[in-house]
Amino acid sequence: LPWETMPDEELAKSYLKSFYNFREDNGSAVRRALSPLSQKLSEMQRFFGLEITGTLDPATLEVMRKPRCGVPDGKISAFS
Amino acid sequence: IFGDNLKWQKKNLTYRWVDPHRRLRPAVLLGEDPIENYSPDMSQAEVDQSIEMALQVWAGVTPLRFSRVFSGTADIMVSFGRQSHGDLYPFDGPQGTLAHAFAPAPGIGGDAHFDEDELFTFRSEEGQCPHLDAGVPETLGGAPEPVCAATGYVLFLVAAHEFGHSLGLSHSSDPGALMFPIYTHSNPDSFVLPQDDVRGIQSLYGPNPEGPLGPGPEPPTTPDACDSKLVLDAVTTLRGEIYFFKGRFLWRRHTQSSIPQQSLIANFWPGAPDEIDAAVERRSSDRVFLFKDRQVWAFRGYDLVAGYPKSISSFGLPGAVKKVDAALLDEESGKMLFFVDRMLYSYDEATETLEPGFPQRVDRTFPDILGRVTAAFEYRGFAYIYSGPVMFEYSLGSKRLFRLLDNSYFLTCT
Repeated sequence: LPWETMPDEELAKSYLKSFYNFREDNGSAVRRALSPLSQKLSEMQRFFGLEITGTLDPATLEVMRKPRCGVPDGKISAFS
Repeated sequence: IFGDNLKWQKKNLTYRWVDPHRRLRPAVLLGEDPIENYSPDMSQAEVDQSIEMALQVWAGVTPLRFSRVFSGTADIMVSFGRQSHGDLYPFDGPQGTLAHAFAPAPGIGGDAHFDEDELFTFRSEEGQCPHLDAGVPETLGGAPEPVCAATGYVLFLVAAHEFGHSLGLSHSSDPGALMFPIYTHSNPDSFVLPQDDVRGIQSLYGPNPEGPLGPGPEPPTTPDACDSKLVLDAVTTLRGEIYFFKGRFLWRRHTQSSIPQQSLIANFWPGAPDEIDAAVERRSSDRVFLFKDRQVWAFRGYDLVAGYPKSISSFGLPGAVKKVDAALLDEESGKMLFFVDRMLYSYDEATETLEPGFPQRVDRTFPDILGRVTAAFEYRGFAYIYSGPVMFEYSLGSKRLFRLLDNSYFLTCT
């Protein structure tokens, strides 16, 4: 789907999979204080200087919808 | 830079245009020359010039030198491709991802790929988006359009960013840097590599031994909210947030959050000027006005209001006024105050005329302000008036001075 027509959560998951190595099911049974989605959102928010909420707030969505370079911010060297 | 300190071990690098699909076919690798692949959006000459200019951005500040080859495998293979294009990192169609590149390494390392589903251009006039310049009707609202999507992304800017990766730079979290991952529109003719990028690339390769080719502008830096000497260009409220302007940048801070978020003005309002003189919100009509020289821009949300920019005379200011230093609107009384040099003008929103008795000296209304006013805004019945890095807090009703503060009171240093 084009980015602008994706539901917000789907957009966020797709974005975080592309640029923050987000995996929906990591197979871990350990109870986490923060969901993997929330952790990755926090990572992204920290990089962009957004308020770190771990939630999909309007400012975070706004950044996700902007045109950008396709190289992941976190695992960039994995390309090579 | 990349975590593994990836960089080229040589100073002379080659580049070449190539179709990535063909490159991966064994027959091609065994000797059949690939077909050169150009963007359908631009002429071959424009693509060539964009790529050469993008490489020169990096050559200008390092010992690196680039030469183009027309056959065989170059260090930096450049291509346009769409969707799955042979590297296991498919593109996503229009918008979203514009391009990607690989860190220095043999093989695919250093290569740069551009998403053919995007509309690339050589340049856009005046570094702005022509489709936004005409303005939109005031009744239109909704989500912002992607920056310059209708007129295309400047290939030079995208390529210069990607070649930063090709040479060993990772993404920067400095929103003013070329290596910031979000596309920012600017005029290629006046582009100067920002300081953050210069420091990054020179940490890998050192400076250009030939020095700068001539006197040129200094690399632009990004303003720091923690700088105690910071003098803001303008401050305004906007839909429950406070916006602080400096150069090409703004910080926005929600009044219930202590963390300001820094962006480029161009990322908010592609048609807005940089280095504005003043800004003011009129909440009753949901507009924010940005002043620069003798012009004023009005925005509603992300959209330029039809008919703007206009002359500042539309606020009753006489022709002798060349620029406004600061502005604030007292919604309670309906008076818009303009600070011009040491003088104060009061514009009555109801009658749409300047109030009688104005202009008058600023210190007649605000007796403690003896220096030039640099920014001002209204918040919860108080006027916050900046003179350099100092901020005066006045009650708008009584004009009584309450406190002397500094930038960090609202624009927190994080």
